[in-house]
Amino acid sequence: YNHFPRHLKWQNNNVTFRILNYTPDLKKADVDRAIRNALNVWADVTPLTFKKLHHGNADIMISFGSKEHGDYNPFDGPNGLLAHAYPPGQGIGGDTHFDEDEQWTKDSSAYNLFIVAAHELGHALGMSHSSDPGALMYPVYSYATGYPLTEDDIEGIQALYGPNPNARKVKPKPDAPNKCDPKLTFDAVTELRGETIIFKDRFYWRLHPQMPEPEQTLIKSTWPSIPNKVDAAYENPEKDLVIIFSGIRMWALNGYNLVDGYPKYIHKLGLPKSIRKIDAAVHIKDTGKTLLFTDEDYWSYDEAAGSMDSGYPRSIEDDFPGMDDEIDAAAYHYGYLYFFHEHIQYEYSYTSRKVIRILRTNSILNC
Amino acid sequence: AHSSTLPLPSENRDNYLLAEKYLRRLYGLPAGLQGRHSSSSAFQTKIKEMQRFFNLKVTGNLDDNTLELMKQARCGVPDIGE
Repeated sequence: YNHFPRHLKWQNNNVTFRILNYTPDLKKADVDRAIRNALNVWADVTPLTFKKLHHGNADIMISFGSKEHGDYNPFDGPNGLLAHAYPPGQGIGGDTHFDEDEQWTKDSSAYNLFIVAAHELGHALGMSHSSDPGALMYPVYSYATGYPLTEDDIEGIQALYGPNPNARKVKPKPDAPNKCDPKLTFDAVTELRGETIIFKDRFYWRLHPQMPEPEQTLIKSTWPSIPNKVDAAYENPEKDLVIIFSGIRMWALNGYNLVDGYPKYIHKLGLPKSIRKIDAAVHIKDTGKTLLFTDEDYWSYDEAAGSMDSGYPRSIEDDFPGMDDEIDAAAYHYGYLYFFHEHIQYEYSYTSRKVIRILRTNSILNC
Repeated sequence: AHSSTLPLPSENRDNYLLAEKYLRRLYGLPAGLQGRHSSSSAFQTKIKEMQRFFNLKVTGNLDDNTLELMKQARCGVPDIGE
């Protein structure tokens, strides 16, 4: 998180606000509710209270305007800049402006006013932008459901105002995982047209041969309809598809686009109903088989036939000597399988059928 | 005076102008005449600042990922923390 220079903040915890005008995109009551809920997000974790004024000068003056709207800091028409706000202070300090040229909504069909308002009011209270891609105070818009603050946001605002003495129980989102945390584990690993995608919590890292630095992004900002948690994933290069597993459902991606007709149940692959989650999946290009790992067992799915091979499940330990533990994620490169388990990855030679090297899980992330 | 010896292709020029406007607005790139090449130090410095903030590869160049991020909808407050 970041603050503004000199940690600008309101000296009085009882802050006033006033809504000067309304967007025609939403009912007045919807705008009122969105602003009130956005203020409550911050009130819940600080001693701050917000009193609504209907006339006169309030600390936080809220308005909708387009292009040049009176503060010599013009908006730019649809998209681009959505809103801005001023840090705590007299006059324009705390004032919050929304770009009327945007389409404001209560859902995810356009820019969600509650989410943008919660972010901007963070500025109006003294928060600057965070570089944590999952934080509410991250500069780029991303629609998300559930509690909007992360631990990073809460730490930041409480560094200015302290905690709420009558704290309501809140469930902040965890901060973005640190790629060089020695205890880092992966949820899933897959290739995607020459890039490597690593899923962890609500995020994924994107590795590209020409990008020495992995790029961390929210899953939902790329694939809004995929859950925040991915269990397993693999690429079928012949069909140019990436299959994503979460719980008993699976999605298919063609590049970064979701394929119609998904999600489907994983049992369509031939797994028994008793299987409720896939731990890891990997496609062996040389055999055309996809291996699906669940607990101590694994299955072999024949992509060409579109059916599960008979004789499965088989024991991982029996067929992959040296792998006597559950598998978080798996990848296959040039005849070598990479099994990820907690903070260790095992390089397994598919031909000589043995583990030939162990590495740290996040060595793949240049750590 | 502009120091460009070759006219930039229109798409590059559009991208360059978008980046210049973004950096001027959100990273304090000084306004006024600049060398039109992205190699001008102020331009590169500000691009690096933005790439560092967004955990992108710090190159100082207007690469695809940097440009893609500049085009995303966002808040108009500068990304300058403490």
